[in-house]
Amino acid sequence: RHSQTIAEIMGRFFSDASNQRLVFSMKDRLPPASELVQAVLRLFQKPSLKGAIRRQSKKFPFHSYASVTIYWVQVREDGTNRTYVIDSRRVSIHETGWITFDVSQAVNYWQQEGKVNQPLVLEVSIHRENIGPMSSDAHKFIHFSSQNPADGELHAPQLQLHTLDMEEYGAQGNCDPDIPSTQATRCCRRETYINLQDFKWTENWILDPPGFKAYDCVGSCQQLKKEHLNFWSFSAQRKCHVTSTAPLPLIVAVREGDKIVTKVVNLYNMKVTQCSCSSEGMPIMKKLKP
Amino acid sequence: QMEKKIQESLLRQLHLNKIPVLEKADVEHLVIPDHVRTKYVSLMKRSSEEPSPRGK
Repeated sequence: RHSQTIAEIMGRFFSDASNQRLVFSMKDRLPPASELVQAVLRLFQKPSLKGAIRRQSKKFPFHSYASVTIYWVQVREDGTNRTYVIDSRRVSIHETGWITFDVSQAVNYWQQEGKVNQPLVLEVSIHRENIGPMSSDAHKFIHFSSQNPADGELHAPQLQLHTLDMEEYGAQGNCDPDIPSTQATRCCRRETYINLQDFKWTENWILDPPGFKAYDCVGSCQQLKKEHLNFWSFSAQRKCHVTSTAPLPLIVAVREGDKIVTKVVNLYNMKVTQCSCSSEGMPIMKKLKP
Repeated sequence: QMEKKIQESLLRQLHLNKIPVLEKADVEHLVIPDHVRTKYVSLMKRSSEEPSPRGK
């Protein structure tokens, strides 16, 4: 404020969002041998009073939408909370009925924490679509049904977990070295040894290691059934993919001026550590921040 | 395929345009210093312990 050299821009609080927390008990909902394909949060939008909507539409004829954002709430050891944006969509005040959000990432974050007895906590924020003098109050007309019997028991928030049994749909770990892999083999990690000494260009240059186990992914995956294909948007062919890798460290000799020195280089993604079956187009889940 | 991948990754990390040519005599008496060996061993250990997500 008192500095001559720093231009000051005043800010104003402009948000009057309404936030609600949803708590889902996850105990025994995701069996250990299952893989989460998609988690869907369903909220029932209650009809707003027609008179109120009419008045609102008259005042702001082109602004009948609000934004609804879903957050995952991480309850940390020290009791503090951290929120992560999961999904967001615009919702019209004229709509009523079920609205769906993809909360797969939230369930994945919850799984990463490994606290199976902890519930999944989501936060629903209903806020203005735009900020500015012309922004409407449409967000004040959006209301979702709760578990309250007055809202109708069938309209309580729902979490749908779509899972696949990995015994049937997953990869099988390492390939059997005694059986040659073919297309009919179930997806597995095949051991391959890369002998660096076999390559002419590595001579007198790559000092260590002489070779390494690289592995690759071979085989095919069980395809989804018809009922899955009707439901999931990414139900393309399931293929055997590399899903986890490790780096390869090397000691190399390099010329620096007149001298030859040794260096360590770490080459990323050189060793396959895991193969999995997945459909193309499936979203890649993010890792939790430390 | 793997050979090409290793070669490209190595050149990129060392900021080299082409494969360096070293004679046997150049490296014959080369001693790998302890700090280089220690770093290599620790990376090797980590590499076999922790799988990292693809694309890291």
